[in-house]
Amino acid sequence: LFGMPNHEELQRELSERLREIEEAKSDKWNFDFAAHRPLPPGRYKWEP
Amino acid sequence: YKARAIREPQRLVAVKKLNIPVDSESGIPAFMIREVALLKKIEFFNHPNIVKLLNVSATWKKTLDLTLVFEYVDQDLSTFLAKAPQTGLSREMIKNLMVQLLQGLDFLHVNMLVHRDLKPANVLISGQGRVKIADFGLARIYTSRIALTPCVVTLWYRAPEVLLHSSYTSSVDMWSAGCIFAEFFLLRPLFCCLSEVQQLQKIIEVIGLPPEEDWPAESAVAYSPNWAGDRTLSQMLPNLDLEENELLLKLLTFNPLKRIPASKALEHPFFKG
Amino acid sequence: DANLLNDRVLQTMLKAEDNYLPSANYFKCVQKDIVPYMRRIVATWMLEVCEEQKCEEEVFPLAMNYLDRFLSVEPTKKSRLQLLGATCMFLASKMKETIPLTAEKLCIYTDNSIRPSELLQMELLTLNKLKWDLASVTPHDFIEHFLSKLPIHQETKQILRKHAQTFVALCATDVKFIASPPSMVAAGSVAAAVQGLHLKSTDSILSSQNLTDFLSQVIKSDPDCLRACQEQIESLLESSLRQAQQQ
Repeated sequence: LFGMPNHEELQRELSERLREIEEAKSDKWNFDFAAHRPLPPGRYKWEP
Repeated sequence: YKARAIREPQRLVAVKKLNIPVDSESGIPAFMIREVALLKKIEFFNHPNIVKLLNVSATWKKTLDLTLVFEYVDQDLSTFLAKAPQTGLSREMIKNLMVQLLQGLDFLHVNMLVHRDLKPANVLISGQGRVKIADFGLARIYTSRIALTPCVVTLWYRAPEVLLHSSYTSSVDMWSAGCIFAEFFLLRPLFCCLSEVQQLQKIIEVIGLPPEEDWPAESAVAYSPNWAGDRTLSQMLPNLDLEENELLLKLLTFNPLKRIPASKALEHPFFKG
Repeated sequence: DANLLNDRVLQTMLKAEDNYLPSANYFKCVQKDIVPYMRRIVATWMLEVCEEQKCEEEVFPLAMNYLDRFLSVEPTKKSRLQLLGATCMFLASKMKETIPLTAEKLCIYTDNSIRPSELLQMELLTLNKLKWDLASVTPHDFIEHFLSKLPIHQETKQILRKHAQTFVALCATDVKFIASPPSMVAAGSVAAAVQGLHLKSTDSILSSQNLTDFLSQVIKSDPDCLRACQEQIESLLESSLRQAQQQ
């Protein structure tokens, strides 16, 4: 409707935005959700 | 994993990881989107008897990894009942658990939510005796116009109208609550059969044959008078007093339109004092 | 379901609806590349897709709520506005349909200007930006409550519901209603529908003045505010009918 999106640029920017969001969450919970393991030290003391 | 927050608020959290094999076409599964949306919606009201979802993380690889951070609760009702003393639960304990379960249900129904999968495994209970309803996998916002799919509750806690593949409403949760109420006294499931027809027969055997006009017209199974059994609920649960028995019968009412809603059940004399 | 059409449910929804309101002035404060007429174009396209796909009535207004909430927090290029619209329909249909719209079908509706992989990534970005909080209260949630309070026959109720739902969809295409509470849009739509159908009834509650006063009490709003909303809906209806005739 308002011009063709640049697919390469779009793909890159979407991946970038999503990565930033997930990093912020890992920091908040000191937990690496992608690798599914705790990231000590931090606010939460994780145990299996 | 589970964790304790080092600083205030000192809370226990746990991680629930779902690895969802999705075809590249459909994206995030609808049931996950609904489950999380409903938990976020009701979180605003911060109800003590509903489990809290604290974080959602999603990462695409070949499949979809969804990681949910929930407030952690020590055990579910199944485990709790399995560990209960053979002498049974005290009346006070049963009253306390039932009030919390009904308050959680009443809150869901006031928010136009039907849980549809209520069973002891989906009811959590903390070390302090706090009851929290969980696992909204099948729940969805109920509006009277959208046909709800019949894949509903686990068999043993399934309401008759669901077994009959008839239409159903928020009262399906009240039937499940009735089954759980009975289980507090029996320490084992009230109706535990292997097939839908057996389940229905067992129900009718125990609560009695409903009047034919209560039988859903469009149901998959025909009304059959010879299903009437010779035992009654009070014979199955002889040690219930008058009020307990009456509340149980109101919860295990065959006709969903006549079944007691959570708001009314909370006003029942059984909970007085 | 009698357990759901009661005042406790209504009060709870009135409390919850504010959590899902977009900001009224995102065009000025957040967006640099997107202007109001573009929202109308993408909304009209979304409405056509939802109608052609025979989606549940709630899917379109819900999708517009997601679009406005996203644009309230995320500066977006105009070349991605249609991708956002398709994503919002994708999510709204997952919330409300037993068989949701597929990514492939939505891409076809954009003349394949977007790809399924982009839609799936945009879905995740949108979910995060809306904090996965997709169970927005929509005007449709209120219509049933208002109709259950009016002394009208069942078949009249059916006609009234259809007209009110059409007005709700019309409001969702217009920027004037972006930040109107769903209860206000629903009450204005029901009042405009009663007016438009010249419904009369034995008691006077259906007269314009009384109905607006009654509904404004139900949604706890100022009667003049509701009347203004109803008038906006009626003038929007006139202008869209005029446009349709011209076309």
